Amino acid sequence: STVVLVFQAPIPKLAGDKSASSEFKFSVGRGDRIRVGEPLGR
Amino acid sequence: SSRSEGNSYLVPGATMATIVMLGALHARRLYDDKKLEEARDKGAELEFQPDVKATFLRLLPLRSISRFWGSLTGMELPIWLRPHVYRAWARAFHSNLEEAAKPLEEYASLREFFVRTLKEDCRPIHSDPCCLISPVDGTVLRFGELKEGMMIEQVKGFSYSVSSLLGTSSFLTVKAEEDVQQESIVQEKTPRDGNKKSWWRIALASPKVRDPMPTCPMKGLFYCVLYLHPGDYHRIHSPVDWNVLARRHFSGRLFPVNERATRTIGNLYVENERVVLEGRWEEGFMAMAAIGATNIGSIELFIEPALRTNRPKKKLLHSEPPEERIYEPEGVGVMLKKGDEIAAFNMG
Repeated sequence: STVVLVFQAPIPKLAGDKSASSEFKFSVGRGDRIRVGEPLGR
Repeated sequence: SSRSEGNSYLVPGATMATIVMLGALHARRLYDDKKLEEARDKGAELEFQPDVKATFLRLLPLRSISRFWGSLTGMELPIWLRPHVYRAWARAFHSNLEEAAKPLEEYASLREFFVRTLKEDCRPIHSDPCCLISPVDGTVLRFGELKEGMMIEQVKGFSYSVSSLLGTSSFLTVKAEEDVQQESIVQEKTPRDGNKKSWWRIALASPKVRDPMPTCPMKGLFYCVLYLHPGDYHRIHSPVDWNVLARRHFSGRLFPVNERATRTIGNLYVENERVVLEGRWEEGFMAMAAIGATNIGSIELFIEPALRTNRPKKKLLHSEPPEERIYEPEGVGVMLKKGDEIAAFNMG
C-alpha cells in the first residue's frame, strides 16, 4: 500500500531567493525509512 | 519392457527440466533484483519497463483475489497457533512484535494482527508546530515540488497526473477563481472570459498560487509518496492539524504496488482503488491519497466508519467518477489534530 500527500506550503518569492526563512523544506531523502510522527519537512 | 523403461526415464527427465528451468528463471530474477539494488545504491534511476507479467496482471481478477485473501486471513486461528503464525509473519516481513499493543494470543486472525495498534509512546509525535510529520511507517519513494504540468514521476520515464490521482480538485478550481487577478498578471496573454474551465487550465499550468497580501510568501504545491511494506504498521495518522472537507473513493483495480510494479505498470496509483481526503491546513491545501494493493485492498476510514471499499461489483468501469462526500458543516468539515489516527489499510 502507498500514501501520497499533496499540500501547499511557502516557497521563495523569487527564483534564487534563499533568504526566505518561511520556505518549506523536506527533511527526508529518497529511500529513507520513516515512521509515524517523525518529521517529513518543516 | 524397453518402452516402459524409456517412460520411467522420460518423466523424471521432464520434471527435472522444468525444475531446472524454474530455478534458472528464479536465479535470473534474483540476479536482476540484486543488480537493480546495487544500481539504486549508486544513485541510478530505475526506468519504466513494461513487461509481460504486467500485461498478464491486467487479465487477472485481482479484486476477487484480494477479497479471497481477506476472507482467508480473516479466519479465526486456534489460540495455540496464533503466536507461531504471527511470529512467522514478523520474521518474513521484519515486523517488530514488541510494539504490538496486545499479547499475540489476543489477535484472533492474521487480518486482525495486521492492523494492530501499537503500545503507547511507540510513535512519539514530533513536537515542533512548524513541522509536517509522516502519516505512516514506510519508505520515502518520491517527494518534491509540483511544477508546471502537475505530474509526479512514478519512475524515470513515466509520470502520472496529480489531478487524476486526487480527482477533480475543488481546491484548484476555487483557488483559480480566487486568484484570477493574480493569475492574469502572471499570464498576461490569457484572456479573462470568466469561464471556470479556463481558470482550471491556468491552475494546472501554473500550480504556484500568489497570496493576495504582497507581504505573504508565495505558496507552492508539494508532494510526498510513501510506500508501506507488508510488515509495516498499517494505520494512517494526520500529518498536521487540518480540516478534512471532502472524501473521494475511487473504485479501481488492485495491482500490487511494490517496487517492481512501479517499474512495470503504468498509472499504477491512478488505476488502483484509493480513498482521497482533501481539506485545508494552516498553509492552504492538503490532500492525502491512501492507495490499496492486491494483498491490502480495503481502506477503513475512522472518520467515516460506514465507508466500504473493495466491494464486489458486477461491472467495473475505470472511467467512472469517484464517489464523493462533502463533510459537514460545509467549509469546516472534520477537524483533525496532528498525529490523530485517520485510517487503516486492511488485508483483502
